[in-house]
Amino acid sequence: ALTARLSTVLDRLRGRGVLSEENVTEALRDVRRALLEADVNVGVARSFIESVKEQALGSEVGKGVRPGQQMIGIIHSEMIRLLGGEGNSAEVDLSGSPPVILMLLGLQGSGKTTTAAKLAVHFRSGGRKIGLMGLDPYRPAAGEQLRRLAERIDVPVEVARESEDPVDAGVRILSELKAAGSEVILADTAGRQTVDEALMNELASLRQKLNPQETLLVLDAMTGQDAVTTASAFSGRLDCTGAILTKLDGDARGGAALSLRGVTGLPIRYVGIGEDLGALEVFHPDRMAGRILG
Amino acid sequence: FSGKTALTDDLLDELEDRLLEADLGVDTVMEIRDHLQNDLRAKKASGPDEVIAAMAEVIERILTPGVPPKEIGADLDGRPHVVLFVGVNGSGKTTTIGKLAHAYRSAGKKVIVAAADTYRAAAVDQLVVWAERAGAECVRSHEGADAASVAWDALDAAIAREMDVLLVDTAGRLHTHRGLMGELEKIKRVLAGRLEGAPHETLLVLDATTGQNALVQGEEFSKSVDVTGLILTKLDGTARGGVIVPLARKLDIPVQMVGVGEDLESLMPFDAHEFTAALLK
Ligand SMILES: Nc1nc2c(ncn2[C@@H]2O[C@H](COP(=O)(O)OP(=O)(O)OP(=O)(O)O)[C@@H](O)[C@H]2O)c(=O)[nH]1
Ligand SMILES: Nc1nc2c(ncn2[C@@H]2O[C@H](COP(=O)(O)OP(=O)(O)OP(=O)(O)O)[C@@H](O)[C@H]2O)c(=O)[nH]1
Ligand SMILES: [Mg+2]
Ligand SMILES: [Mg+2]
Repeated sequence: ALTARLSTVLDRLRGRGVLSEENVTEALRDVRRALLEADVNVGVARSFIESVKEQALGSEVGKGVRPGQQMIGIIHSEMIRLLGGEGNSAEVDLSGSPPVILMLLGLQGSGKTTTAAKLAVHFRSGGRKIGLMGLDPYRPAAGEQLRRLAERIDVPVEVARESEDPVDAGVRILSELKAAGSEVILADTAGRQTVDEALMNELASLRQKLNPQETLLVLDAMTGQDAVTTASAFSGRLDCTGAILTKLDGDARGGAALSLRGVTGLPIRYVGIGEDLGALEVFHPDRMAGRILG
Repeated sequence: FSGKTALTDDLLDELEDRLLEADLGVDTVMEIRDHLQNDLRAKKASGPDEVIAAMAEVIERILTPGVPPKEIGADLDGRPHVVLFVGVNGSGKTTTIGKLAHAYRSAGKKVIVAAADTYRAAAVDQLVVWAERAGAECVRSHEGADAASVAWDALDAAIAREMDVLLVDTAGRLHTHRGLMGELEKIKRVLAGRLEGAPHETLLVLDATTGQNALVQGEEFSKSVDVTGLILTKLDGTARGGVIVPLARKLDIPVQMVGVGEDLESLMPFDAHEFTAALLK
């Protein structure tokens, strides 16, 4: 693990009070490798290393603190800071005037439909009336998938009809769910590629019509270097307000989290940790940092 | 050569970054760079075009395994020829089966698919639509049914109806869930029990956006069910799928085909040359 490697490299510097450029540079080579192996984007890893270097150089090694520990401490706290820092709750704020609308978007297969249902379960425990909106008329049986999940948790659901335009469906279903008294509405959209002009335009138009309070990018935790391209494209075009990382019950290190934070600044709000509808947690920067660093 | 070293090094640095950004991974990129530097020294080459061509050669060599990819719709090993699809959640298994069923149908083969994802909401419904579009038959059961018994029923029907190809869909699963990997092993055993040699192919379906975890996926799925080939999906996006370079070599298996879109026709045989060119663009 990175921490073990760094201890070996840096503890050779015993007895010196200050971390020199040479030994910091050597240690950071190891850090860079670990970050890349953890799927942190090349550019993001580069700037992370730069800021760690800055903090480490010339920093006084405290009494009784080994240089390795000092370095690890800097790396760890810098990563936590970048991932969202301590203190602020990552959660969505539902206190707006109802209905509060949350729109989920992302690449194909990232976990949007499942996450929509999970969020419904999560928010309902706060006593709110939830409504689920399915806006994917493309994927075979997509509407059926959301319907079945909604039935399982007994939440009202409306989905786009076969070959109905998703934007028209959004407008139609919004008024239906409003009339039915939904206080929080979760809008699930079709997966799409960011290079698909037509579908990106559709999403922008949908966002404009629904005017959601939260526009959430749902990203697979095993995403590699592409996390930066994808997150920037969605965030840039759709003005996202947050992200959700899924499939964290796997063993992907999750460097995509740092990449997405580093490049778009989007707050990561929740993480998916399994297939069942209870498998959702609020995002914890410190846990994620530990996972990425390995 | 020495006068051009600085220029070459800058170019190599740039290419190295590009390969890292394409998800080839640190180890593979360093190895490619070392190979390349030796090749270049031997060829006394250093112009940018020569460097890029030499790099493409190194990568293509890695991507050309002992066993070449099979032609879609061609050489069938068994009667029926059984293909088992495995992979993590959302990678594109069900959609790929629809596309491959269509390809086999276009080649005049009789195709049957097994809806052995008995777990996920509307998984069976989704496959049923694809089977209809492709002109394939579909064997299914009720939600929560035993996946292995659906696979068995499908193979039994395929034999009885003298079908040419059976494509078996399975639920997405993460290799970290030991119980689910056990279920996959059982599906494979059951197929082998009903027809000697089945499944003739076990294809790991991998999303092109996947990072280094693909190596662990490949290793773990292979331990469980001996993967014979890879399918790389969603190559129509921005991700380059470079992790298949170290993965194909690690498992010593071919990339059989690539998914380049969501419709029935969007499946192409894997072309190492084309793929490598895209990596280096
Ligand atoms: N293990 C695990 N699986 C998940 C998680 N979230 C979603 N999944 C699974 O991932 C697969 C894809 O989920 P979907 O909800 O269909 O994804 P999607 O983004 O709606 O897909 P498209 O609509 O096709 O773009 C399904 O098999 C889900 O059960 C998670 O946190 N952990
Ligand atoms: N753009 C693009 N999308 C694809 C491709 N292959 C599959 N998809 C999409 O990816 C999403 C997931 O595909 P599925 O076939 O449901 O994936 P799966 O592996 O069967 O998913 P689970 O059964 O839930 O594990 C769907 O929206 C598909 O349309 C591809 O090559 N390109
Ligand atoms: Mg969906
Ligand atoms: Mg499926």
